[in-house]
Amino acid sequence: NGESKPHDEL
Amino acid sequence: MNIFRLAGDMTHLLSVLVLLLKIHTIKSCAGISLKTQELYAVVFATRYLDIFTSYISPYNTMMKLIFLGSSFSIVWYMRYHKIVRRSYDKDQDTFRPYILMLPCLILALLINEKFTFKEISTSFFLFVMWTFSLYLEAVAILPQLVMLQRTRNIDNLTGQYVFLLGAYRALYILNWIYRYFTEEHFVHWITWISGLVQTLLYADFFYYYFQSWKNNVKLQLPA
Repeated sequence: NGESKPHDEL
Repeated sequence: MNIFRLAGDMTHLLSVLVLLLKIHTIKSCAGISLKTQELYAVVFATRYLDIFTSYISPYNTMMKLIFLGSSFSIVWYMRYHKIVRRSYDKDQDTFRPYILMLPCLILALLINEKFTFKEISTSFFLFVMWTFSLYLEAVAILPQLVMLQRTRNIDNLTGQYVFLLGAYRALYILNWIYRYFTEEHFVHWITWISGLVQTLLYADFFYYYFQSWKNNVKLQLPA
């Protein structure tokens, strides 16, 4: 899911 | 997503809305640094280059579009809107953006996380741009803080705008602490250090903002 990607934050 | 990060994003959104409200309703950008607004437009443009290639969630995409749209429209208002541009005091906004952008670009080329995220298909260029946007965001407020010290009377909306802008990154620091303890392998030194530097740059503003709120007097930064 998207949460694990390093750039999941704005 | 955790409460600190959501609060951070909402505070960031609020800061942008406060600024758009000021510019759009009273048609004035008095006390606002165009240089800082242009730097933020560059920050979002280089941060969200992969907006269409790496989908994370509807929330993520929507917020990226809002930040891109609002930052560029604020720059447009301050540069080209016939009424708003008259209230822009360029003599007080003399910080040269390139002395911030070049060191951030060089630093991004030298220090970035590409070496730890081998499995990410993101190209080196995107990684450098993303890291550049992190470093640039940390210092983008400087022209605005310099301008605040020059313009004696800071109006409430401008003060609230800068306060919210500083508060959002402080909330993000809480988010990183929370994620560090709840998610394994969540270590992003580059993000953490630039976020900490960014928040520390607001330290004296926060102090005077709190003093003015506590003593119920007009916000004034010492020259």
